[in-house]
Amino acid sequence: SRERFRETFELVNEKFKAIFPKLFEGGRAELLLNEDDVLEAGVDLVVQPPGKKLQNVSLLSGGEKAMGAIALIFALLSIKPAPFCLLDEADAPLDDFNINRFSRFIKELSQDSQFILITHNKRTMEIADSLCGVTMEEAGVTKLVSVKLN
Amino acid sequence: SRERFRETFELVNEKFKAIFPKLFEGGRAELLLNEDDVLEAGVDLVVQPPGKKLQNVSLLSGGEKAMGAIALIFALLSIKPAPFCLLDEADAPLDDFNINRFSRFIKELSQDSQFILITHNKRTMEIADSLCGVTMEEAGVTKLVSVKLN
Amino acid sequence: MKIKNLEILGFKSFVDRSVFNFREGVTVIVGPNGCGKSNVVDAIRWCLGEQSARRLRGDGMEDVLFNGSDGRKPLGMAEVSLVFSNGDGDFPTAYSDCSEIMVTRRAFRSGESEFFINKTPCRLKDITDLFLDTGIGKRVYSIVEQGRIEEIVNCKPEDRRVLIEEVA
Amino acid sequence: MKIKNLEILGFKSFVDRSVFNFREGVTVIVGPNGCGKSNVVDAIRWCLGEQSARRLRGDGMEDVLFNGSDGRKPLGMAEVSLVFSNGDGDFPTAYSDCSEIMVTRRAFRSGESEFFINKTPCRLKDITDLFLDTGIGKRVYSIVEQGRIEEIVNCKPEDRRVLIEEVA
Ligand SMILES: Nc1ncnc2c1ncn2[C@@H]1O[C@H](COP(=O)(O)OP(=O)(O)OP(=O)(O)O)[C@@H](O)[C@H]1O
Ligand SMILES: Nc1ncnc2c1ncn2[C@@H]1O[C@H](COP(=O)(O)OP(=O)(O)OP(=O)(O)O)[C@@H](O)[C@H]1O
Ligand SMILES: [Mg+2]
Ligand SMILES: [Mg+2]
Repeated sequence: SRERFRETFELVNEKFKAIFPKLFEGGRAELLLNEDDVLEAGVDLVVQPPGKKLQNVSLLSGGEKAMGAIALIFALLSIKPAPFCLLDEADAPLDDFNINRFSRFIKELSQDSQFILITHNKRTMEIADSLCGVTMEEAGVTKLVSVKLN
Repeated sequence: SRERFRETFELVNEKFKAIFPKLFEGGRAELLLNEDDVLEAGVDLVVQPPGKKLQNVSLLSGGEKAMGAIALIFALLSIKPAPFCLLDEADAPLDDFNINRFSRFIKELSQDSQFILITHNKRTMEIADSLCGVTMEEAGVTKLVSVKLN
Repeated sequence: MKIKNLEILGFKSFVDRSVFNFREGVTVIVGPNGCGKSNVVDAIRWCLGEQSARRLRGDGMEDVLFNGSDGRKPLGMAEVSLVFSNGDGDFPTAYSDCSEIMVTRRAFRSGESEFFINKTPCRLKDITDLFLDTGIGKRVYSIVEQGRIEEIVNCKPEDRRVLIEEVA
Repeated sequence: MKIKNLEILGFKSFVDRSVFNFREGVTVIVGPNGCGKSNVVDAIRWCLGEQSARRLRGDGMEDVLFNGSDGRKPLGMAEVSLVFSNGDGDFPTAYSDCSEIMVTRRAFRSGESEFFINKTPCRLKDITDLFLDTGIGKRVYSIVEQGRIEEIVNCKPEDRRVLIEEVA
């Protein structure tokens, strides 16, 4: 219904506007309806990293897009929680500063939600409450092993 | 012309079959024409990492696909060289073992070709003959700086 | 509702039975390229009712059955079970008196499929209905596959609208 | 043919003139997210004659002009120059007696464009023709943009054929 979509859109947008600058340590972002008719409108996205000018989302860098996407996903999850959030190598395009912000933000959210992260990055591993090792000692055969972080 | 395509296809395929097991330290791969008519045929790809069964390329992991793609690109470059090869974060999906194989292979090829690599990975940085730092001290303004690797 | 454990047998590269126990907080899965980490994601999606072979990186549903390696013959069955615990008392109404829900999906090389909730046979629809209102429903935004994180930023405005509708 | 240097001014985030010197072997470009590394790739493609705004991550060609930041006003012109040296004496025939070739592309906010080879005005076609047989031609496979490494493995067989045709 028109009312329900409008309401949900506003809730998600408020969360997104709040989460984005927390994750980016500055800047701003929001969702916009691209038409007056709430039942037909698509949802546009504007993102402005700290100090930069507001421009086409497509011009953002790989790392900036990933961080923006993460902020939007967390906004959706905060309105309608899921039993768990599963991210497969979402940190692959991130530099050290952003991996730090990303992992600290997840650690904070993990007090209320379960997170399952797949990663190759040592810093992301550091926030683990439990670590699962997946290997193939025998070619083609997956085996689970316990992992120690030095 | 039919002859020329057939010839080039065979040359690229020979190189690809040779480069793949060097890069993967085992396994095999090849290109196949999916029709008898050489002028209409598309080029299929089969990849078999060491010890695994030959299967649909789509089932490969992110890292395996990246390594397979790199092997094919190098095969094309060996037949028709370009003044330089520019790879933007091609190593993002690779684990430590593959980053090692990837960077050593490039180091070897770089005796005859110039490579320009963009990366966040410290191990890839180690094979640099020259290192360019790109920063934004002033938000939104790119500035080049010299970089020291410890 | 919390995810408690995951058991995989015969699904893709999990030729031997593997059990994942998920505790509170952050679970991190690590390992070299090609060892099976993303296959875990496929297993979870498949168990929750994913019907698109493409979303599981295959051409057809038979691609999820272990099809052999140098040392092992192909298997004829794949089975994945997920166990959820009633952490916040927020189980779907039909199961509000259960402390746990176990969802199981089995597939055979013959093409047959079997589905179970708490070890009782059911239809695929019963599984997807179970999760409809839980955030891991049809357009599950809580699972982001490898290489797809940018999709929500790059997609068309109409597709992004669908995500908001999913939450509504 | 070797790439010798690259000069960027007013193109995307390169509001101040920047010069890259490329030596033998491996050049590695590093820096934090969003600082301009991939913009270097866009600058090279643009200078070599890229006409698709989408391939440069924009909506229109005006997206390559520096459009301002908190501290700087937008610029009205973008200019990128590439210098190649005749390393192995393999320059295109028309320039076989030159030791270097400099290719320059300029764009103005008014929509005008200018092109130069060795500082002599020319058309865009002269630049693309120059590189036709050099492996950095139309379907340049020697430049792999961010996130696109898997394309050659995931693409349709017809598209992969095009790459072989490009080499033939
Ligand atoms: N039906 C199947 N039978 C046997 N092996 C399979 C099957 N389907 C996929 N595989 C294998 O599983 C491997 C892929 O595993 P997966 O994608 O989980 O790797 P990964 O650990 O995520 O690696 P990466 O770090 O590179 O992303 C491939 O080598 C593939 O050949
Ligand atoms: N026309 C323009 N004017 C000003 N800034 C621009 C313009 N076009 C793009 N940018 C900015 O350039 C930045 C992107 O740079 P780039 O893609 O080169 O980053 P990067 O160094 O590759 O980062 P990553 O490591 O995340 O891939 C964005 O923040 C974008 O806003
Ligand atoms: Mg994976
Ligand atoms: Mg980049």
